[in-house]
Amino acid sequence: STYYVPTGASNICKPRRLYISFRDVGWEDWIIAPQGYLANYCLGECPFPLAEDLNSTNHAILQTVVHSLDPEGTPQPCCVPVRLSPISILYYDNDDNVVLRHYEDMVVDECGC
Amino acid sequence: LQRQESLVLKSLGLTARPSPRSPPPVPHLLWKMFHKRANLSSPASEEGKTPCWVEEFRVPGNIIRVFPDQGQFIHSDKPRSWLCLQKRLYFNFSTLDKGEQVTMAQLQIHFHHNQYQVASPGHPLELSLYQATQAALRGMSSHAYSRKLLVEQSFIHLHKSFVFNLTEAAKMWQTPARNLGLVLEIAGGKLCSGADSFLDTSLLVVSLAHRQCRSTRKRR
Repeated sequence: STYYVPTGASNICKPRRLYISFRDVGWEDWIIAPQGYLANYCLGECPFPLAEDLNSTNHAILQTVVHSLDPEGTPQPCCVPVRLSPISILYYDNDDNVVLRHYEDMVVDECGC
Repeated sequence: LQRQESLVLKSLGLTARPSPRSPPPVPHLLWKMFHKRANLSSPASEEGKTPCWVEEFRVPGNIIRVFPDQGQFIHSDKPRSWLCLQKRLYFNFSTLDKGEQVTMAQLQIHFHHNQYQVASPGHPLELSLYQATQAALRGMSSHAYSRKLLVEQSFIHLHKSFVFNLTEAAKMWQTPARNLGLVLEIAGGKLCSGADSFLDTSLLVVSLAHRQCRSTRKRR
């Protein structure tokens, strides 16, 4: 028999707000714009049973089953980005050229297990 | 932390953290393009558009660079009275990655002229742009080395700006040995002396780094 502990909604895997300031990273000298952006991150539990809205992989579903049977031997699946979006950055490169470049996978839009 | 940073910078196409020495002003067009992209919440999700397409120029690409001109004025030992300006134009492409594909290049010539509206009333000036195809040795006259005429244009107003498509030449310049630059000549006017003092040239280049272009279509 399995042992089910309900997880509060706030602990469920989902995107959390994270603003990255290029000044904090020390890149303000060469990044012209933006000064920072909302990058977000994934945090939360992937509890058994996995709900459909957690964008779970088949592997994660089976891992939660095995975890529920043997919590010591197998960890819960991880909460990770499953959909990211790009941003554009305007900056000076190593030769002082002005560059506008499109970068993939910069913002976490959705998380999953 | 430094190792982590160098990995991030490498993925951004940079060898080290840039430290601009004399950063040029950001061209108005790039600001405009940046703001347009920033205002789109998720450009990749727009119907029918891919993130590696530059709508402004209708070409594939995900990197837009503005290269300042690094060429020098040519001062001939035997000045020709009909020639009021002769200048080499050189754009350093060393920053482009090997895997990048140049899809568009536009030469922009601006005359920051605020004194004379007309350089030579009644006598149009002739602008000629040549692609240098062979290196010149010191002492050789400008015609002694081979060059290919790319553009010829007449104009009267010195405050005018010109934009020329140099995509084919720029594609060639990705091979450093073939990047011998251009020669710009302006000829014909009597009042054109000093035209060099307000000449500003730059090259806007769109390129495509395939590795960073991913299909946005969802797997079925």
